[in-house]
Amino acid sequence: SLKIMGEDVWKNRTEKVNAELFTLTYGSIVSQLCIDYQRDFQKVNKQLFSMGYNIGVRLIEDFLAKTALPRCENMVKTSEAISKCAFKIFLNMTPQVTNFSPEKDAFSLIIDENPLSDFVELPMDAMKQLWYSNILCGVLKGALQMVQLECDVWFISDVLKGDAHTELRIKLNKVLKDEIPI
Amino acid sequence: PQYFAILGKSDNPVYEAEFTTQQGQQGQLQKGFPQHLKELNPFIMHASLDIIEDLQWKLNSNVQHGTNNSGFGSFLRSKNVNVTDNCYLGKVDHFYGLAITAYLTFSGMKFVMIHGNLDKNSTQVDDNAVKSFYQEVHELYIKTLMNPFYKINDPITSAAFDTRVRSLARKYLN
Amino acid sequence: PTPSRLYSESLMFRKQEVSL
Repeated sequence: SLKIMGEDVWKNRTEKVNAELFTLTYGSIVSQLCIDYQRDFQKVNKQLFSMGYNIGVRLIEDFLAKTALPRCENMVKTSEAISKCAFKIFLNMTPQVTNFSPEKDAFSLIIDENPLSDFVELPMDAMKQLWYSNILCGVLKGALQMVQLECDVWFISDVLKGDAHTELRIKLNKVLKDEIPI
Repeated sequence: PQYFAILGKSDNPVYEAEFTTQQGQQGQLQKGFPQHLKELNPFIMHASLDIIEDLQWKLNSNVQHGTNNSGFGSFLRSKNVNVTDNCYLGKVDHFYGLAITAYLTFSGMKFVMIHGNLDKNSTQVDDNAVKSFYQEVHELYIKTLMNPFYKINDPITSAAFDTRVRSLARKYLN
Repeated sequence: PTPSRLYSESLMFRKQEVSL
């Protein structure tokens, strides 16, 4: 039902924009960051994450308004909501959910078609350090934090670096509880 | 043999390659241009740029009213073909039996090729095959442009690009 | 050097849209 909902929202309740415009805009941001930070790719990764975080804390509002999803009971449900609904609605793709930890508090998303990295070839010096799509990690971190899930999100592998697939890992650290102000 | 180059906005070579003929039936080795011609190729190509730019900026007076924009002539006039949206200019120049063909991308990059002939006779150019070659290289060039880390007008140093261009040359030119 | 996938992707048959 999450899959059907995701497809329905994508088809009927989502305004769309040309994917090439999106890809080229993101590409120009990343390449400009590389120039601005004088090819210090750790700083670029950090800045992309920060940008993504700022997007994520806002994007979750739009997501919940469109889907009206209730709170997920566990991380398994959360992973399905992320892959079948969120990625579908915003990026028109459905990553695969795999590699659940034994405690079911961590999982991986295998991203096959990433519109952010279409037609990208990393320069040699960037291959070792730059996580090109690191903005996605920030988006997920920010969005999950707004629904009281404090998570670590990071890339394990990336096809742009020559790996077999692009894998993103999400690990729940703790469930945040609203605290009464002093 | 052919000498192919992609020329940038300042007539700078963005990509260069020489395509040699295939092995002959008598087991001849691959033959390229003779050494003295190899050194001359960039100069021959450079000499044809004036003609190419003349064609590039000449308005096509053969365009009918209403078929293209407001009826003004469009750019990219070909000497041989009257199609207004044609990037392929055909044979634009010659140099002592060598033929020079050209193709213009929409952003003004020039694809130019010198066609040699080992028999030292005047070279015949198969327009359809050459046009197909140029069009496929154009697609490869667009993919290169889509890479945000590639700066326009910079040399294309990708080995993958070179391999694909050479395989297109084998497919269409030899 | 990593084999390039840049030239094996098609320009035409790709996803055309993402969410605005």
